[in-house]
Amino acid sequence: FPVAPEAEDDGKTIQLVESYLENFYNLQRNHRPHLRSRDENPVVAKLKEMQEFFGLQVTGKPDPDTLKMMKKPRCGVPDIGQ
Amino acid sequence: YMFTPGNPKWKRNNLTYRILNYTPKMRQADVDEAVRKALSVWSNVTPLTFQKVEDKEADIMISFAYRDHRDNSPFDGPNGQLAHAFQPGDNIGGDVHLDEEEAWTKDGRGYNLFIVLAHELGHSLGLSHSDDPGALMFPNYSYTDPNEFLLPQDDINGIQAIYGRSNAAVQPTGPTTPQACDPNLTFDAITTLRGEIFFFKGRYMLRKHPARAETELNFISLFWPKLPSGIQAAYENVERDEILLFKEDKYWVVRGYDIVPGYPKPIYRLGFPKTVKRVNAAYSDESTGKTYFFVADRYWRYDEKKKSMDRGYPRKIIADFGRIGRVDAAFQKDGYVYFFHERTQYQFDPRAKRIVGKMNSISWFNC
Repeated sequence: FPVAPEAEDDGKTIQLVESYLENFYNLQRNHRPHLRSRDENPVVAKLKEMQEFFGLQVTGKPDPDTLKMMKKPRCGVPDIGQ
Repeated sequence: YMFTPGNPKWKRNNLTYRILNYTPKMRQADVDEAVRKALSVWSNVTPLTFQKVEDKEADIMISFAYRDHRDNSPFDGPNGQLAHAFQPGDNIGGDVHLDEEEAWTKDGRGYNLFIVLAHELGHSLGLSHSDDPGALMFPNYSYTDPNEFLLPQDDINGIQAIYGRSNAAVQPTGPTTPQACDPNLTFDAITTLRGEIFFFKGRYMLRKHPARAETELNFISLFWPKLPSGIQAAYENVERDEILLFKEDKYWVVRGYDIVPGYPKPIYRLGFPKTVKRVNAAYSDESTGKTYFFVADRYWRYDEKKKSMDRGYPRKIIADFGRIGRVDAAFQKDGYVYFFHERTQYQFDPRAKRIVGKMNSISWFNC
């Protein structure tokens, strides 16, 4: 069936967030997604790190301010680690 | 500021650079000038020197590249990632790569090559990203007129921590980023704008929306790239949905994101005598259609409908507004006028014609 517009947006949002965190915050791509980890979700942890760096409210969620920041043109060098 | 992990730095102060190729979007001379100016941003504040070389390996190799360019960090086409650079070291160390698919320019359109290069060269010299939103090494692109560019203090502190201070007799200093809750914060100008309040300071605006607790800090250039920094007075004409901004003997009329064509104009068009060189502050009373301009210890009153200054002005500020001293900035909200002078703010009731409150300048920021 055609994907509902909202779900499609969700997909894009997830892709934007994950690629941003992989590019600039060393988010490691989870090679065994089927295993549930007891640790904090790494995306949430990295999202908090990014929000703290940019002085955003640290929610661990891809809220509008965070997505707006992720869409800004920027330098390709990571913000943490090299 | 932050160092690149491992604190890499060049072991020599006399470095070389080479421009490997050019973007067809700019004249070669303009690319050369952007590179030269970007390097001088760092050489002006450290003992570092940069010598241009041709036809041989240089410490810093500058090139424009497409997508995958064999350094494990492919570019992503227009916008997104604009450029990247490598930390000091041999071979690719120090090199700067610019995404050829960006709209490179020498002005405020697209992406200003000088600004992006100056940032990337910070990486080439060993700096990482800073979380100071006003720093050149802040990761996001923001335009500043290259003619007005001053390396911020945060970046000066960072690069000097690596290479030491400049050999110049007078040590260069740079602008600092205003902190909303800094008790010493003063303002150049303040205006309301569609229900929000904009506080101008240097090249920044602190933006306060009544429904949001936090204060947003932006560059003036983010909204209005053609406006200068250092706005000295501003007021909103609510009826016309415009704000007027003043600097020295010129003023601009802005509607939304657009500067109304034909501006800036001389302030004398408003009826100021030639003896007036700048306006310190202004506010407009929506209910009476009168706008008040404050210059030194006097003020003028302008009739927005007649589009002319009222007779009998200037008058002494103290005669009609009481002991508020010189006015740095002013705005009217909910019937009260707020006058700012250095770190103090006076709340004035125009109906009662007297001061009814005195606060710190930062009282609007929920500190």
